[in-house]
Amino acid sequence: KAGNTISGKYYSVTFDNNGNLQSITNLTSGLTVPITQNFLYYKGFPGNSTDGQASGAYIFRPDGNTPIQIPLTTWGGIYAGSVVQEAYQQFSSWASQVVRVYADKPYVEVQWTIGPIPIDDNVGKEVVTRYNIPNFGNNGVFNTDANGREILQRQLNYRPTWNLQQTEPVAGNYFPVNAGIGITSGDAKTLFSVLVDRSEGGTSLNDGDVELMLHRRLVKDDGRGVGEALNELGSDGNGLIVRGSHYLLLDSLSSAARVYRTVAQEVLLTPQVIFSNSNTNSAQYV
Amino acid sequence: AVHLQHLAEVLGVAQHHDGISGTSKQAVAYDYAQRLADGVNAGQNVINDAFHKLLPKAGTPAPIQGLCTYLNISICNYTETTSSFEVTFYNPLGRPVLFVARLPVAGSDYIVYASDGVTPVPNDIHPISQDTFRIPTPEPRAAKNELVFSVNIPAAGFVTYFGKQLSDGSSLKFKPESPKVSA
Repeated sequence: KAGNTISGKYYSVTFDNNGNLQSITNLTSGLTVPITQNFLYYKGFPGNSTDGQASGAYIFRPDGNTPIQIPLTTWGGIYAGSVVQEAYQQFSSWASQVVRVYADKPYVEVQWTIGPIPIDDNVGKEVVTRYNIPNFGNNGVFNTDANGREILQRQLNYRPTWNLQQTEPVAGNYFPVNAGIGITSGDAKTLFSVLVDRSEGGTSLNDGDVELMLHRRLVKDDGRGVGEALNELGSDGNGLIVRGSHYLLLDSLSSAARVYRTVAQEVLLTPQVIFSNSNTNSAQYV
Repeated sequence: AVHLQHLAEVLGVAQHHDGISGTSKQAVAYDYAQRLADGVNAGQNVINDAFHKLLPKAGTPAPIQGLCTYLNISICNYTETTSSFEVTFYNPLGRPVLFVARLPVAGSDYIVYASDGVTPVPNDIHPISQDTFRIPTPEPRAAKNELVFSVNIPAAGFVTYFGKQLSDGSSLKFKPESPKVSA
């Protein structure tokens, strides 16, 4: 399909001429926001003579607070049908995704594929994706679910029940995301949510950010009992390739919950798909 | 009950945080994978038993039902290597769901029938993305495309849809999937 837009009944997504995510429109409410998305990685802290705590299986501890961007390398174009329209993006030989808008589903699906994370430079890497809506005004406040149950409000560098002395500006603001993470605009009119199909870590470090940890591969043991670096290998002996999906929802605050709760149910209890080959025609089968 | 108990027990073992979050040694991770694969294979027997009771008319055995455990990387022997297949969708939610099916196929022209077996439903054929092709597979891929269509599934119930290839099907050869057990 020519052009840079994919659309369905509920959502429209536009990409810039390089293939980067540019804007999302909720066609039901008429809301449009500019949005960017980047893939980045934090270097895992290896530990040193004065500070031995390495990043590992139990401990997320980046080496520095600024992640390194993995730029888009290949724009695979748009494929449009009557059921789904999708756009292909390649960020490196080990990071890629497909963005999908369905004709009849009230979300934008982002299916990412990460790995094997290269560690031949002996540097552990913790790969995140960061969605950003400029000037959103969420003021360091975001919401994550608690194990698929209650949605809890989180605030940067703050805990509601004790005085936090923050020593980890990135990791200390990461929270579990089991079903979803969301940010509310400063005027309290718009909610941007990202639902997940697996447990991830998430935060909102900068205004308008939703940042989610997708995959980690590290070279040092964190000394918390595993006795090995977090460097899981597949049956081919290489690092794991991980694939998952994000479901993006943009809606007015008053009607967002009605949509994200039903979508979250469908993500958690997704239909079971079973196959057969009966060698009969469909009418006979029925 | 024996098969279901096997699946329940391995799922119970895998509830430990080591089974979920990567805080185990590599050898233990392989062991979790093997246990889960064994449990899923046992669970497939339960699925087939259930469909033998639900699907056939009296005296007619139901066709063997199989899972496609590599469907998320666009591998499924049932849809890739035959020119016609049945797909049954079970919805565990207590309300109807519109589900979008995405099945790997070798051809480029298909018709999909709804659960009455005669009503065609709209479908798309999309190329399998390059990011899928870069994933190593246990056996060569037959599929180049994905067949995408919407399925209406009733509350806490199931429907069967039917796929049929309209062209390019002469070289297809179905091989039942062997049980997946990690090394």
